Amino acid sequence: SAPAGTKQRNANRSKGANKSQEALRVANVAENSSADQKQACKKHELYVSFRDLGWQDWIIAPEGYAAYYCEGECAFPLNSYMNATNHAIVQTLVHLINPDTIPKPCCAPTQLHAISVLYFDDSSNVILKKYRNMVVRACGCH
Amino acid sequence: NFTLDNEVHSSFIHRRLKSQERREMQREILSILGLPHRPRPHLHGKHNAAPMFMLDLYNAMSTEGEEDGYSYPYKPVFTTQGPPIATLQDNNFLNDADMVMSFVNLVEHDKEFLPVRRHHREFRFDLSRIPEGEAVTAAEFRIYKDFVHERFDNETFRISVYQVLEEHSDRESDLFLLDSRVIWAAEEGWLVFDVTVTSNHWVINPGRNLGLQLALESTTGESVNPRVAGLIGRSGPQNKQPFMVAFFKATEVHLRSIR
Repeated sequence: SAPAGTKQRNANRSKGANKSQEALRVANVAENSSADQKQACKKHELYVSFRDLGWQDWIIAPEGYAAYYCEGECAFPLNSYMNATNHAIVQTLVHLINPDTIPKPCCAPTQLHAISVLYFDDSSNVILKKYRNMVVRACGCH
Repeated sequence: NFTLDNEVHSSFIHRRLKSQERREMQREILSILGLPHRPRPHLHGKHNAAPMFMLDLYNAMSTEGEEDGYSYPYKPVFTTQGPPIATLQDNNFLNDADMVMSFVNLVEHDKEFLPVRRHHREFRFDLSRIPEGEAVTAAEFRIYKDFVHERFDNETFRISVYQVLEEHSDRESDLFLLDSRVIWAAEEGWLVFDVTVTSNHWVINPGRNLGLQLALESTTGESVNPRVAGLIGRSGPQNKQPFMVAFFKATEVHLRSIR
C-alpha cells in the first residue's frame, strides 16, 4: 500500500525500517523455498490396473495404464519447470505476504493425454474408444 | 518400462476395499468410460475374427506414440494369427475416428437352398446400442474366403452384397445392390465391402435394419453356393467368421450424469 503523506514522515522513517526488515524476511523465506527442490510440484507415477478391478473378462486391452498424478509445493520462487501461470506467480507472492489469507497455488495437471480402451459390450460386440484427459503429461502450478 | 518395474506395477489397490467402496470405484470409472453398467459379454472369444481385427487397430493406435496424443507405456498386444488383418485404409479411417465398433453376425445358422433356388447368405448386425452423439464415418462388411482346391485355377465368381429392403413371406426379399466384384477361385483372404451408407441408414432408422445378403454367381450367371467358393460361414473357424466394423466420430460432448 502507498505511504500516507509528509506529516507522517517520522512515522514513515520507522515504517521504512520495518519494511527493510520485512524485505529481509521475505528474502530469507525465498532462499529457503528455492533450496527445497524435492518437494516442488512435479509428476509422480501412478498405475491404474483394470486387472486389479477384475475386469479382464470384458476389457481386452490395456490391462492397465500409467495415469500419473501431480503433487508438490507451489512455493516462491516458481521455477520455469513448474509450468506456472502468471496468476500463480502473483498468488505465490501474495501468499508470501499474507500466508494466512491467501493459499499457495495448486499443483495440478497442465497437459493431459488420451488413452484407448478395447472392450466387449453385453452383446459381445467389440468397442475401441478413445478417452481424453486420462493421463498426465505435465504438471504445473495454478 | 512399467511392466518390469514391480514397485510401480504392483497392485494399485493397496488396501482391501469394502464392498460399497469397490462398487463406488467401479461406478466412477464406468461413468468415465460412458458405460451405464459393467458389460457382461456372453461370448468370451478374444481370438475370434472381430476382436482380433480390433486388436490390430488398437495396436496401430498404441504404436503411434506420444506425439499423436497417446501416452506410453503402452504394451502392444500382438496377435499370434499371422499378419494384421486391418488394412491401410482402416488405419486412415482410424485417424478420423473417436470410436470403432465391431458387430457380431446375429444369424445363427447359414441356410442351405435347393439347387433350383438362388443361393445366398444372410447377415444381421445390431446397431441399436451405439452411444448417442456418435456418427458413422465409415463401415465395412468383412467375409473370409479360403483357397478352394477343387476349382480350376482360372475360375472366377461374381460376389454381390445387398441390403435387404423388405422381407416377404411368399417370395424373395427386396434387395438393394451395395457392391459387386469378381473374385478368383484361388483367392484367399478377407473380402471387404463398403457399407457406410447402409450403416448410417440403420443407425437413423433402426426399424429398417433387415440385414445384408451375399450371393455368388458363376461366369455363366448360375447361382453358386458360397460354401463351394470357399466363403467362410457359421460352420467355419472362429477366427475367420464374417463381421461388420464401423468407425464413428463424436458429434457432441459426452457429459457425465449427475451423481
